[in-house]
Amino acid sequence: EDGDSNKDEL
Amino acid sequence: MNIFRLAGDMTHLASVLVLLLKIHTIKSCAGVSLKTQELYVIVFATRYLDIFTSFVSIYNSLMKLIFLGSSFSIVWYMRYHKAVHRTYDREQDTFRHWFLMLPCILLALLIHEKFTFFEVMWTFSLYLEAVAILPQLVLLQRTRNIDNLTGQYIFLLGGYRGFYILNWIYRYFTEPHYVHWITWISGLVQTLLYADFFYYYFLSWKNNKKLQLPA
Repeated sequence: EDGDSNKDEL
Repeated sequence: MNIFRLAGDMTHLASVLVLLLKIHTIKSCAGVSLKTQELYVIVFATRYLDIFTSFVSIYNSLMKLIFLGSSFSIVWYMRYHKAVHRTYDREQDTFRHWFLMLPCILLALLIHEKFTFFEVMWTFSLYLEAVAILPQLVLLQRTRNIDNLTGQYIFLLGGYRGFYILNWIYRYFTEPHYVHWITWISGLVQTLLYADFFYYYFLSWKNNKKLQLPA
């Protein structure tokens, strides 16, 4: 996951 | 993915499975707030709008489907399944949850990372999730003691966000410029809302007696 996104989280 | 986030997701999964198990096997939703469950349907519906447009991983898509499916089916059971609906105490579950949504949507329109439809909806779902448990906690205060399964459901539901906080700390230290104040603050507020419940849950577990919330 690239650091600046947190759309990989549920 | 890190161990904290995996623990958080598994705890979250366990919470919805415990609730589904309770409702499906003993056909009872006594002590469960329909309002909170409806808010969670909205949380997942607005959180996972990008389920068909952005693919992260099989795990991510699978979990999104499970959370969407379980929250919808819990609401369906509580609303339309005769046996279950009979055990729903409508008189006590009177929290005006639509009033919770309004400030969340306004706040999402004011404070967000990007002003796009997806981002505002996603931010709205974060704010709403932080307060979605309130109708359930109010219902517990009114009905006072709660059965084990409902207690476990709330305990797990509160615990998952606690694991996510550890996940955010871990990612902050391991990933450069991973900074998401909105996510962190709403997640912290959400976990703090469970704090007093955790306290009484721990007390009842320590003294090995039924969970009683103070009046």
